[in-house]
Amino acid sequence: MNVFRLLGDVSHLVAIIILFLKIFRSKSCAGISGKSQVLFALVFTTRYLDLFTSFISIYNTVMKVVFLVLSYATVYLIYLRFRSSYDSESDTFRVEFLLVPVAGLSFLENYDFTPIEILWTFSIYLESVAILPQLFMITKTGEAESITTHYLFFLGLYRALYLANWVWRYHTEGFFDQIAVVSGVVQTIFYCDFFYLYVTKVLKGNSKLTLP
Amino acid sequence: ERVLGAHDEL
Repeated sequence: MNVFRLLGDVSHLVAIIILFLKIFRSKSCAGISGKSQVLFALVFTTRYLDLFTSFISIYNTVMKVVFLVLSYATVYLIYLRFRSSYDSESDTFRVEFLLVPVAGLSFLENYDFTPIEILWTFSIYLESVAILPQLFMITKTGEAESITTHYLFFLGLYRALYLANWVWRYHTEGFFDQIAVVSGVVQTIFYCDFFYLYVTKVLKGNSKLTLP
Repeated sequence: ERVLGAHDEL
């Protein structure tokens, strides 16, 4: 464990908690892409199948359970509890255009052709594109509440910190996970234009992000 | 190279 990975995991946890609390306390999921949240729940489900088979550490197990519970709870809030506030007309990204290529690639490019390894690879590839329905929804509506932008900021920051973690691990222990690194770079690149808008607009005190 | 099956990252 290194400081970049720890900060990355904390940033990821903060993002997930921000989103959950925003929906739970405002009793509304307006402006939130349910599709992205379903994809994230799928990412955690396919990645954490080893939750019961391989024990890494208490921290690892606890964080996996927390991520799984919060992501499914968020999907529940969006599609069941507060479904009247779910803006399905704006959440129109065709997720099959993500799932099919990601599934295909995880069969072609993986470390080991076993079910658990292919599912782990699928989760890594899927995570890099899972935010696209949410970013697409924001460009479609042309705006996002500031709390949603804070969610996206910490979510984007988490994988950027993981990139630093991989540089650190490469130089200190020769660790190099090519699939995770390449996907992490792609994932972080998708956030770049959002990061620019976030710094230039939201941090200037605007109540909400309105796209030009 | 990564150790197979041992994903120690979240």
